[in-house]
Amino acid sequence: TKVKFKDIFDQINSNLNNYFTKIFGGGKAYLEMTDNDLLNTGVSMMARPPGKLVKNINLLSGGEKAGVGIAFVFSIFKINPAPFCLLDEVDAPLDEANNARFCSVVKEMSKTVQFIFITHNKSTMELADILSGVTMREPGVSKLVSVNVGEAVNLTANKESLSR
Amino acid sequence: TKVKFKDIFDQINSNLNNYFTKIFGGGKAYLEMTDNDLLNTGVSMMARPPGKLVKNINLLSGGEKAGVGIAFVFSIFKINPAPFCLLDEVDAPLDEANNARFCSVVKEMSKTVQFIFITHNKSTMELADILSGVTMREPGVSKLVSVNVGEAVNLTANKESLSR
Amino acid sequence: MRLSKIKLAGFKTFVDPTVLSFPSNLTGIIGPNGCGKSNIIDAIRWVMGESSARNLRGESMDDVIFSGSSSRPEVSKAFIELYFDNENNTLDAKFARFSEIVIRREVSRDGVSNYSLNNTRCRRKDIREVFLGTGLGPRSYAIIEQGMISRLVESKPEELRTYLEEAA
Amino acid sequence: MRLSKIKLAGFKTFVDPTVLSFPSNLTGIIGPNGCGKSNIIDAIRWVMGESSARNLRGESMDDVIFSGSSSRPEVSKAFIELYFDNENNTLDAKFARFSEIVIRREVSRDGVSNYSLNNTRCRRKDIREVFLGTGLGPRSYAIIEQGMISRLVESKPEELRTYLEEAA
Ligand SMILES: Nc1ncnc2c1ncn2[C@@H]1O[C@H](COP(=O)(O)OP(=O)(O)OP(=O)(O)O)[C@@H](O)[C@H]1O
Ligand SMILES: Nc1ncnc2c1ncn2[C@@H]1O[C@H](COP(=O)(O)OP(=O)(O)OP(=O)(O)O)[C@@H](O)[C@H]1O
Ligand SMILES: [Mg+2]
Ligand SMILES: [Mg+2]
Repeated sequence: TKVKFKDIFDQINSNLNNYFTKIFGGGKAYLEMTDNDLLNTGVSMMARPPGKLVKNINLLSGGEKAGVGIAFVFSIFKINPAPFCLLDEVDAPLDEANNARFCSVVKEMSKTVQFIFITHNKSTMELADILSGVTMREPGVSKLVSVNVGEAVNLTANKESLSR
Repeated sequence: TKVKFKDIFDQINSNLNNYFTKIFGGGKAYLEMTDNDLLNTGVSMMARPPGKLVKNINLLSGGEKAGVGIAFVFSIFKINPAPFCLLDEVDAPLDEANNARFCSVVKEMSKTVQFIFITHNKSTMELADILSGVTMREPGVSKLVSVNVGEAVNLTANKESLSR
Repeated sequence: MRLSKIKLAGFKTFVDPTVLSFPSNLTGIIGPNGCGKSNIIDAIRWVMGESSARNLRGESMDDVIFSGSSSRPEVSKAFIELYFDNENNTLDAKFARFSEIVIRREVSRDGVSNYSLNNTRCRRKDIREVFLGTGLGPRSYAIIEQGMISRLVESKPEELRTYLEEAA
Repeated sequence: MRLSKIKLAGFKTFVDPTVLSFPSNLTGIIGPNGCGKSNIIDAIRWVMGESSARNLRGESMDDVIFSGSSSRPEVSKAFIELYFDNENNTLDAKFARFSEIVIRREVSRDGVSNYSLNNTRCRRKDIREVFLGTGLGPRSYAIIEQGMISRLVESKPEELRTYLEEAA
């Protein structure tokens, strides 16, 4: 129905901006409708990191696009929190400053959302309460080991021990 | 011409395997022709990390695909070394062990090939003789600063100073 | 409703029965390249009804069954079980009486899958029904695959619209 | 032949004239997200003849010209110069007499580009000719853009074949 779509659009639009500014420490992000007909219109996204006048979202950098994508997913979660959120190395393109802000957003949301995240990044590992290590001591066969956070940060420094 | 294509195919095929085993510490990688007609045949790639029996290259992981891609590019370089090689965050999907082996391959090749590489990864930064930092102290405007390697490793730990 | 654990057997590199539990809201999964981390994500999407082999990085639906290694022969079947704790009953009234919901999918080399819900055989449609309205599903906004986060912002306007509709 | 330096002005985020030199064979480029690292790669591909705006992440060819920031107005033109040291003369005999080769491309808001080779106006075709046989070009195997390395192995067989032909 038209009213419901407009309502969802407005809520996600304002959440998107909220999470975007949290991850980038400023700037703005918003959604636009491509057509007047609420029942059929497409939706486009626009984002401006702090101090920039971006003409076209495709000009954004790899890390900026990842940050906007994360903000968009989280803005949907706020409206309809699915039982869990699975993230596979979404932090790979982020620099340390944006990654730190991303981690604090996840920490905040984890009060109501269950996160399961895959990462190679030591500072993201420190966000976890529980770390599960996957090893392949026997080539081609996955096994689980439980790892404590402090140990993990050392382990990745010397990946040999996880992969041997 | 047919002979020339077959000759190039064989050389790249053997180089591919060489670089693949260097980056993954074992396993094998090879090229296959999809057709008997040398003038029109397509080329497909296959790679098996150590101890695995991979049926289809698409099943490989993100890091494994990056490693095979790098080995393929380097195997072409060996035949026809272009004046320079530009790598934009190719190390992002690699774990520390594969990244260390990738760096030592680059170091070896740098005797004859000029490398310019973009990275967020501290151990790849240490590979560089010269580090160029790009900053945006004035939002939206890029400026260059020269950075020494030791300083850079600290800088990324506190990205604030590069981006402020 | 929250995901309490997942059981894998014969699925991709998890040839031996393996249980991964999620006691907290912040679980990290780490390990070297190719060790099987993303295979866990594939397992969760598969048990929830993913029907495209390509979306599981394979060519045919039996590519999810362990195909052997240098030290082990291939196996003939695979199964995945997801255990949900439904204490606070956020699902449809129909499922209110279950305090735990277990969904299971198994497949054999002929590519035929069987689904079950709390140990009772059911259809794929029934599994989708469990998750209706929760935002979950094999291609939901709640599951971000490796490398896809940056491509999300490059999606076409009609694709972005479907994300909003899913949230409704 | 090796790349000794690049000069940028008015190009994307490099609004002020900037020179980046490459004295060694191992140059790293670092910096926070969005600071302009990949824009340098775009600049090199652009000056070598890249003609698709989409491949430069833009919609039209003037998207490479600095479009302004919160503290600066947009500018009306951009240019890039690549300086090659040709001491050991690996190029075609035609270029043997030059110990340094400078290629330049400039563009104004109307989208019209001018190329020049060692300060002499020339066509795009002449620039491509300089690099013939060296493996270089706007879409060469020698330039790996962000996120593309994993997609390389997923290329179709006829695409992989063209890489081999480029090497020949
Ligand atoms: N049916 C199967 N049988 C055996 N092995 C399989 C099967 N399907 C996939 N694999 C193997 O699983 C590996 C990929 O695992 P996965 O993608 O989970 O790695 P990952 O831990 O995510 O690594 P990365 O850090 O590089 O992303 C590949 O080496 C592939 O050969
Ligand atoms: N014509 C232009 N005028 C002004 N700014 C531009 C122009 N074209 C692109 N930009 C800006 O350049 C930035 C992208 O830069 P770039 O892709 O080089 O970042 P990066 O350093 O590679 O970052 P990352 O580490 O995230 O990959 C975007 O913020 C974009 O808005
Ligand atoms: Mg993975
Ligand atoms: Mg970049």
